[in-house]
Amino acid sequence: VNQQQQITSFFSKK
Amino acid sequence: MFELRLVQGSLLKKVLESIKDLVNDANFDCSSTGFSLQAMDSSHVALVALLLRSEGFEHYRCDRNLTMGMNLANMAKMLKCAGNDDIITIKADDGTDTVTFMFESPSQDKISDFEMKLMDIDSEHLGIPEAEYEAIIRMPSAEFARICRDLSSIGDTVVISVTKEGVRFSARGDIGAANIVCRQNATVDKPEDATIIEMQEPVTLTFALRYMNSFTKATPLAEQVTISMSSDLPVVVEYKVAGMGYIRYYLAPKIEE
Repeated sequence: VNQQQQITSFFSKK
Repeated sequence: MFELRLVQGSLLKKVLESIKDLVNDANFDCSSTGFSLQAMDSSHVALVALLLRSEGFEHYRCDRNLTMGMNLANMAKMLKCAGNDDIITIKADDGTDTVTFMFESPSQDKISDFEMKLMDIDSEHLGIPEAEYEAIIRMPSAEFARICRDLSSIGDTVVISVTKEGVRFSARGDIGAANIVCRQNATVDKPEDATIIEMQEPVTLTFALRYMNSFTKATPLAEQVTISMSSDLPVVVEYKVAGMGYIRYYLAPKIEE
């Protein structure tokens, strides 16, 4: 099963 | 107060067309640096970052930093009312909840203004670190758009694979499979027709074509597109905006479970 990763998990929250 | 004037108003129309399908509501940040936006799509899988530097405008005044929340579909509706040759001015006074778009015909014989209500948008601002990318592809934007469109008739996802042979775009679906290989080609008459591949490491990543196709709405902005990839990082698809800035799309890769 493919799972799309969320962009928030890659970039730090300001 | 905030005021910007762009003689080549069609640029702003094109910018809106390239983000309005991805993002519904967004905050535009106005500062002395320029007019910028960072927004995620509703599923938080893609992020769009726009920067139009203040020096790129014929007139730019920003007395203090200002955030303007706008519904992009409504903003696009208003900008559609500007002619392609029109000069566009965007104005907002401090303490008001509206923004004014003014359109002037090149001969100054028709001047229109459209006022739009601003909105309060609670948005998450992400810090995007500078990254070293394992592979950077520069290619004609129309070619990239064509590949994404063609592959979406075969499958839902594209596997982008960069090796020393070139860049391979692959899709697979119920009716079959497709592979499109683009090789480096720097010996062209016009630089905008070149395909340049800078590779430190071979890299293969999988992405949803629905998003890639949405990014290619920016094709009218630039002759070339830059695709930057690293394992385990979002791809960056970048279109320059006529020497005044850029629109960058970040898309999280699909991962096999």
